[in-house]
Amino acid sequence: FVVEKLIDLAFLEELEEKLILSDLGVETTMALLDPFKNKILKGEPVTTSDLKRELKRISLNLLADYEKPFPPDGKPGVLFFLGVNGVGKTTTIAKLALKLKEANKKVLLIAGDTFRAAAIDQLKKWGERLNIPVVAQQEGADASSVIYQGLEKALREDYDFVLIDTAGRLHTKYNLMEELKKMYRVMDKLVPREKRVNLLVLDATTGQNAISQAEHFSKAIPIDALIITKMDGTAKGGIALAVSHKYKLPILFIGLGEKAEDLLAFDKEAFISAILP
Amino acid sequence: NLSERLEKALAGFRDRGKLSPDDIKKGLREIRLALLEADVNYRVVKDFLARIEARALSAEVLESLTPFQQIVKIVYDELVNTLGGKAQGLNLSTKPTVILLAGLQGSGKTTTAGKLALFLKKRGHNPLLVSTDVYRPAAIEQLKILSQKINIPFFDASPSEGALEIANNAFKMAKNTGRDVLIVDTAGRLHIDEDLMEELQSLKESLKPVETLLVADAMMGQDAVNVAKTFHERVGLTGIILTKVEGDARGGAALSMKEVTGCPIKFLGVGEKLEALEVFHPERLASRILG
Ligand SMILES: Nc1nc2c(ncn2[C@@H]2O[C@H](COP(=O)(O)OP(=O)(O)OP(=O)(O)O)[C@@H](O)[C@H]2O)c(=O)[nH]1
Ligand SMILES: Nc1nc2c(ncn2[C@@H]2O[C@H](COP(=O)(O)OP(=O)(O)OP(=O)(O)O)[C@@H](O)[C@H]2O)c(=O)[nH]1
Ligand SMILES: [Mg+2]
Ligand SMILES: [Mg+2]
Repeated sequence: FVVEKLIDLAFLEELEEKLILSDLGVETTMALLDPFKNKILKGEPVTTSDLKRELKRISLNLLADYEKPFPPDGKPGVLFFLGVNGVGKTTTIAKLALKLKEANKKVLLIAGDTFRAAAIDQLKKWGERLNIPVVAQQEGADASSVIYQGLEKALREDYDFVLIDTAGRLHTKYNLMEELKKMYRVMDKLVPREKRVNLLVLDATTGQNAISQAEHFSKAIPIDALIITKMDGTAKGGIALAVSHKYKLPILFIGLGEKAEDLLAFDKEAFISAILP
Repeated sequence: NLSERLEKALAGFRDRGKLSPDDIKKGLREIRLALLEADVNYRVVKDFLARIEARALSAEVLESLTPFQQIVKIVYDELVNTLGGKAQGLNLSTKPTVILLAGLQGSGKTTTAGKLALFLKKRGHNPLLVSTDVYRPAAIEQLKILSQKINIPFFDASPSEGALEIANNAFKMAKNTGRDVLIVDTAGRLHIDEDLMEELQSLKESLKPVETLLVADAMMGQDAVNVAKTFHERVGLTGIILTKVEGDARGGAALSMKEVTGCPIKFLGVGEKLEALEVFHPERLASRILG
């Protein structure tokens, strides 16, 4: 049988290291551990299992919940993907498109990255692989006009879902954030807000900068949820907990690889258990 | 910034006359928090603090009229020192010199390959670009388009060929056409992906690159240490290129990676355009990590 141990400051220090190494961040880690530190200093006994149970409970509550149906109910449901460069937006679109197609939905992709070399090519290749149509213009075209064209087609041809790819953009770049706002206004003209989901894609290997990303993107347009990619690496994605809590952003999916099948619905328990075993 | 944080944490010391060793310990805790918030690895922070503790507890600080400036200077100097003293160039000794780029998915390798080619062309070299990424859709097209933009020869291939085959053929072409540098882009890969790390190893063994550069995202968190260490152990790196530096990521991962591998940071990617590549200077990154 297991002997119940009482925690001490050394134990907390080891736990602090583990949490920080998971990218939970100093602020969240201290908020979680300080109450227990104070208990120890006051001489109150806390067992390791008490601590673990409590931390798990608190952490689970820090993760925001998605209060609406996903995918959205109306037709066409518009899934708009945004995020900084290289996080996995285009690949994630392919993954989610496959899921929707497998659920017998009529899916359309819009190649809204008109800036980066071969970005349109990349999405088109995914479209061919999955046998899903892609609306695109040429590199250098106005992204908002491609989006408008795509949404018109979706409405006209009765698509169930539209997934919109956008160029990676650093959240600190004014004109790129303005472009994002313009895309949002354009979508507003054709599809009501309640049918649209704005998905911020975050890379699991990202550190504290994810907070700034969420901050700036949320200020530009309303963000509905997060997708955390590259969770198949060794990074634990702990910063997603801080972002989810601070900006009330639920995590909907995690990316676990480079293939179209590698997208999993977010499991709160599994996520927390990986950080707090 | 750090100096303000120290002021706040050690507020009131002036009423006590001067700083005590206990005040210094408090100051070190503040420095620790600042470094962790800048994404420096937990264990690297520990070692770093141990190195500056002795200097921080010295008479030069305790007796100083401006102890905070002293402490911040000590931290700054140690950061610059750890990040690598002075700028280190590329080793272009053989002909053709092979530069092999590697790293995690999406870190900026393909774009950086283009940037390096332009950088070298401007300095009178004749680079040839090649992509060995046979996995990502339109990866080869991406580098081809970049090459065309900067008017640099591109060794075209089809993803149906193997990465190693493409690399070897590109090397032959570089040799036969008098190109003095061959820049090899590779597919993004996880450091824990056995097959792809083996592929990278065989690329290295076959090409014998003079430079094997890890292309790493400036916004990486604590995991940067694992990634850099593993790539270095498996393949042997000669340098690091940090990308997306023009954002607001503090870049602490750079310190961690340099510390655990000893590999010099050679360049910084500072934008999406092919001109956006800078030679690394430790001072600027040190100020940034300090906040
Ligand atoms: N291991 C792993 N790789 C991923 C995952 N998601 C995406 N990738 C890879 O990450 C790289 C970048 O993916 P993209 O989909 O091009 O990223 P992006 O955000 O669209 O990039 P930009 O449009 O250039 O900003 C590719 O090599 C993908 O295969 C994931 O969940 N796991
Ligand atoms: N803002 C900024 N973006 C960059 C920089 N370097 C690369 N990028 C962008 O980062 C994204 C990913 O770049 P890629 O060159 O495709 O990355 P990669 O490492 O080749 O990706 P994989 O081949 O999928 O592993 C693209 O959107 C690039 O434009 C940089 O220094 N700053
Ligand atoms: Mg993309
Ligand atoms: Mg690439």
